Amino acid sequence: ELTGKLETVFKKLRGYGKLSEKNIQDSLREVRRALLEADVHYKVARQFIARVQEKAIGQDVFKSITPGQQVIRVVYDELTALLGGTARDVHFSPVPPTLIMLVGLQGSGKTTAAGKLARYFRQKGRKALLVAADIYRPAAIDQAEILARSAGVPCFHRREGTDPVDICVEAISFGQQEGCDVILFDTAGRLHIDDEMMNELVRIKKKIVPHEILLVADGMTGQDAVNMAGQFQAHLEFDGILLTKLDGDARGGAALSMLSVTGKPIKFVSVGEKLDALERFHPDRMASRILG
Amino acid sequence: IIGRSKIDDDLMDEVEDILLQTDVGVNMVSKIIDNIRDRIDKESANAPERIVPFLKDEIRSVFMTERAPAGPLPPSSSTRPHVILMVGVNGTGKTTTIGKLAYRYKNQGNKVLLAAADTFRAAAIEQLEIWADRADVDIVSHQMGADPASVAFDSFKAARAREVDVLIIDTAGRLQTKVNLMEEVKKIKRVLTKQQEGIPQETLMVLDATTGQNGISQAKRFHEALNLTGIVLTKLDGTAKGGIVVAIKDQLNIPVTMIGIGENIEDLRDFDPEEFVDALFG
Ligand SMILES: Nc1nc2c(ncn2[C@@H]2O[C@H](COP(=O)(O)OP(=O)(O)OP(=O)(O)O)[C@@H](O)[C@H]2O)c(=O)[nH]1
Ligand SMILES: Nc1nc2c(ncn2[C@@H]2O[C@H](COP(=O)(O)OP(=O)(O)OP(=O)(O)O)[C@@H](O)[C@H]2O)c(=O)[nH]1
Ligand SMILES: [Mg+2]
Ligand SMILES: [Mg+2]
Repeated sequence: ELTGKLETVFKKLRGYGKLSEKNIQDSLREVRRALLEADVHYKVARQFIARVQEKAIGQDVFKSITPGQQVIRVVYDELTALLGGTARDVHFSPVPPTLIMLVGLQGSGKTTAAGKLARYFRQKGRKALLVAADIYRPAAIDQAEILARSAGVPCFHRREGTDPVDICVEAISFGQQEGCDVILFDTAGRLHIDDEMMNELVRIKKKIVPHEILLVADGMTGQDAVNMAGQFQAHLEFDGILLTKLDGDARGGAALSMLSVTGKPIKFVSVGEKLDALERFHPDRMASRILG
Repeated sequence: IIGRSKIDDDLMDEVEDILLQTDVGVNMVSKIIDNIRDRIDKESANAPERIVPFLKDEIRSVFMTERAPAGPLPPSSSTRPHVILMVGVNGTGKTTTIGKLAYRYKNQGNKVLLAAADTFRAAAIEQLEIWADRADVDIVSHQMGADPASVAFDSFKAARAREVDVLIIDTAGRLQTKVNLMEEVKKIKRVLTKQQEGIPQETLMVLDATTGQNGISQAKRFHEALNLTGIVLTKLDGTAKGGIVVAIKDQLNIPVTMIGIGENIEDLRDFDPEEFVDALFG
């Protein structure tokens, strides 16, 4: 149920007959504002509004709702369809182990997500392994070990040696020996404009050939979501997005921005610091959240 | 802008897009555009090349009104220790910023002490201990699960006893909407204030430059809870512009005191409004 300021605007637009272009334009001006306040990228908002405009024009107005409410309905349906459009399951390998790589900007929630996914797969009866491939951040390995322990899974790490690629390769042999069927590779946070660090990810990918690469993105990201996701996509061609920190009041418009620019689905959302705070993505809930 | 003969609606739409991209937010953009339009009318300056200087002027003036000094405050020897409480939502760069700040204060000849009051997150204490080692400063820590307020309390006692110049307190990341966590950080501050009036002299909220409009909610709630003295804007070495701090200054008058421009110990700068505004349009 869409509440708040959008509703009050639409209460003004009463009448019957067909949705007029004026009805639609007025409503969409307010929708655009709501999307921008929700952190949807300005170009993505523009494209989305144009799409809705096409869908809404010429629609019959129903007697029980206002034209404005009808436009909101078209907006909500279109947003839900966009967000939920692509298949959202993790690509599992028919031959274990399934290799899942987690990448993203500094502080987005990757290491915590690795712990959560390990726990999630373990609950589904799989044998998971967490790989601590961040050799840069102070105490990164300690953090991964503690989270792995909470998740009830082993943690592969190397405290000496300096190449994350080697760590990942060794981890796979270890995982195979241990009979693991899911291996989660946690990587260091990095900037999409840091060529050397992006290259490191490319080298890891080429070497281990993961079945799934998840971009872990902060749910409160603003306009930069388009740059960031676009660049990670250009370097890596990831498979899906895991959106974090959605237990706060960020509207999460970055979800629409990243989906629009990369075509990749949001597969999971993280809704808290604890390891059990991980959910499958629900496009309708996200649509309501973005629209405020 | 180049090749335009006059300022028209198309040009203003483009200006709006440029501003929106920086994360200043749709309300701030409307405000800036209105002021620009007024100025164009008043000065009857229908010259497109005046737009960018007008914009920079407009945004600079947001930072210049009631301007506080930039950079970390020098500790005053009469109210030793100078206590800095670092707060903010998860993953913004608090712990790393403390490492950088400790290094800076130490190089200025100060005796620095760190307090590991994030007793919640996995390996938070270990992480700060490594930074203390890198900055070559002492650190007070308990064990994971300890009461953060008691870590703060003990660190203050230690700072007094060891005649420390600067005490910097790390806290756990927390979303501003979590009432119990906001109560916890208020308690940390209360415990300090009870020990000595006027401390902490600085309460800094660390904000990630990639953050969108939620930055306003963060600043508002942390300010209500703790009376912030400033913001540290991190990760400006990325492509995000951090424009949300313009809206925060405009609405709440909380200044940015420093910026984080990387993951190394020297990657901390005083906030310079001129540089920041130029970079918005860079
Ligand atoms: N509230 C909340 N906090 C989260 C969530 N996911 C992660 N965090 C917190 O966000 C902070 C950063 O998480 P990390 O897992 O260290 O992030 P990271 O991406 O591995 O960071 P780097 O390795 O430094 O790039 C920690 O305080 C986590 O507890 C979430 O869904 N909600
Ligand atoms: N590129 C860049 N990375 C930064 C900057 N500041 C911090 N980081 C990185 O951001 C990540 C998170 O930093 P932390 O210091 O752990 O953040 P925090 O706020 O203490 O996190 P929590 O305690 O989990 O809430 C780390 O990977 C840091 O190296 C910065 O200015 N630029
Ligand atoms: Mg990590
Ligand atoms: Mg920290």
